[in-house]
Amino acid sequence: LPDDFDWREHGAVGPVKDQGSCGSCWSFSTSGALEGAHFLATGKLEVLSEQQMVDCDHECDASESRACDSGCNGGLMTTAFSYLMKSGGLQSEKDYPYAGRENTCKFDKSKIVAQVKNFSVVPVNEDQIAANLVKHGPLAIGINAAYMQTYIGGVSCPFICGKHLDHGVLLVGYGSAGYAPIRFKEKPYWIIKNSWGENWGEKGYYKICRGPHDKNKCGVDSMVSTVTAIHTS
Amino acid sequence: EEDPLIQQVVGGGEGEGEGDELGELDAEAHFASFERRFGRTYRDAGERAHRMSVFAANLRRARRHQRLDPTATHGVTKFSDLTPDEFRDRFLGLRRPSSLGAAPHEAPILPTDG
Repeated sequence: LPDDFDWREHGAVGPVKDQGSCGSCWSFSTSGALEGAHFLATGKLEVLSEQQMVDCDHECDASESRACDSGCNGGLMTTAFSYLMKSGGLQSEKDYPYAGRENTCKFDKSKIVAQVKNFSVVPVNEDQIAANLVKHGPLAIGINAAYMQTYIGGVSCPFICGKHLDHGVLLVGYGSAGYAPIRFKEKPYWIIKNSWGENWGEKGYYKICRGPHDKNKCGVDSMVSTVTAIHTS
Repeated sequence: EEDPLIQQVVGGGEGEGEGDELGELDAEAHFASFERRFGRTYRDAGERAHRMSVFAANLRRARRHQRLDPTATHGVTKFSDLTPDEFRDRFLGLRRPSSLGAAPHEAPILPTDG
């Protein structure tokens, strides 16, 4: 495994977006992972649509018929991947632009740009997460956002942080040592793309510590999924 | 390494009273700057007063976060006039996975050495 890795340097990460006042983080995490997978499969970075999932994905958990994706009221990335496999794929942002609220579904199968081949859930193990990140591209992850409302920059490594997950984001890379005030040793960290616009955090990004002393900080290792895209010429 | 960590948390508790009382002027100045920076306008004076009290509480919360999370920088963000509940309802959105379901599609273990 490389000491540092960042998919942004390889052109696999699209622009930072803004979900606005709508609980649709799950669709941004899903679209970001598929953008990366599509890039790896085709060499092209397509900016994909979240609105198609907000409007059209009401997929439910296989084991719990009441646990369904529901637009601005929340969803789950693995269920969204299932929806995308069933619907045939995802349109581009350009063809199905983001509205920040749920509307009637306007999915147009003839305009599919990216298709999910399959997806999988990565074990709660930081080496496996790093290996899947390097091999399959950016990963859809859940996190506890308790410290993110006041976050401005640096490597977040709270002494106390809950592990129940309430936010979906995209893991795009990792670093071996990040900025820390002199009295703290430098912390290795994950690089996370958020969907709150570029005027939040570090130009829209968040860094959280990782490593043997800081495993699964704020639950960051506990809901990680990877997706592979169908290769289209 | 461990000691500063523990002291830090303890310090956080002791420091609860220190400087936590934001002067009215302080909060007003910060809030006016926040309104300008993020282009905030409120329905009426009552709504603005309410948002300013939420903002002052979030300043204290940012200070607590700074003590508990010293390797990051915490402070005023575009969400500083929202209560934690409003923030959670409007800007998160991850649904809990069903407790029943076995984890689908387990990823194969990848080699990580060499």
